[in-house]
Amino acid sequence: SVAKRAVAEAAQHDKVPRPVGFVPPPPPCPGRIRYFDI
Amino acid sequence: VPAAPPAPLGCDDPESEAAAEVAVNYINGHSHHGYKFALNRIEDIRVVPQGPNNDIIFLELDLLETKCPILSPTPLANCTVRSFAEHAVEGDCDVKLQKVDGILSVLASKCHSHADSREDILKVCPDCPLLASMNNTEVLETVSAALNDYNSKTTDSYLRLLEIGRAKIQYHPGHVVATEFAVGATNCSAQEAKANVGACQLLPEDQSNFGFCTAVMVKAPSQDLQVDCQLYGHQVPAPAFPCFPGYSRLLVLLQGIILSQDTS
Repeated sequence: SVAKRAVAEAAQHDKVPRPVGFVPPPPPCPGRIRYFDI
Repeated sequence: VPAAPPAPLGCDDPESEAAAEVAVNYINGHSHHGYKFALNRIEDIRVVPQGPNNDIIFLELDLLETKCPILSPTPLANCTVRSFAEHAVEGDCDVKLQKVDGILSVLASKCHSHADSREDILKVCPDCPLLASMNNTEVLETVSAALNDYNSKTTDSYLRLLEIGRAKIQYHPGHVVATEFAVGATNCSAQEAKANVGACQLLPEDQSNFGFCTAVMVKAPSQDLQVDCQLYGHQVPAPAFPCFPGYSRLLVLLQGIILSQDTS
């Protein structure tokens, strides 16, 4: 029988362990501002 | 196992910057009014492969107006971006490019420019003069007085107004109208124009000589008018700037209107 695990519990187990100090890469866009934002 | 699709291009990747540079040069080369624009930010980029070494690239660009008039021969790299306090003008452009064997070309572009909101400027700089509205009579009077003053004193060619670039009015302290406008040399000397100004037409394209004037009219506490005009000398016209019928009767345009420009 397939037991449906609680989503939170499943998410907990499935989360890939991140190395200490892991910094996610900046989103690819939008890019850097060259002068100022208006 | 099929090769993983390439990672999506980041907006700050060298390929994106190269595409944006081609796009900005195209936009400035095909613009007929106002000022040159510089790249402020690549908002988004999307690449749609068409086959080997053949991609369609969709760019979303955020540009800022520079102080160089569109007819100025000054290279864009030497054009100062107008500061926030000078009432900056922003351009939003969507550009479609094609990259074949590494060569980029623009297929279409659509741009809209708008001045920064007055509230934002006044928040940061309460006393900064703001862009005048399009049909401000003080601006039109100042431009007309300034050009007449210049033409009455010059020993060179009689200049005709092409368009008003921008204008700002300060009411305190003192009442000051500052304007910038584009001009073109005509086939008359200033002396000949006094006799028959109607005969003075802009020089034909192969001799055209455009320039730019700045004028400041102080209305209070005392009256004063300063005008400075610089002509660029004959430039080989860029193919993107055709002379069209009625060219010499260009409408007077005032920056601060929403300029929309579609090119394809």
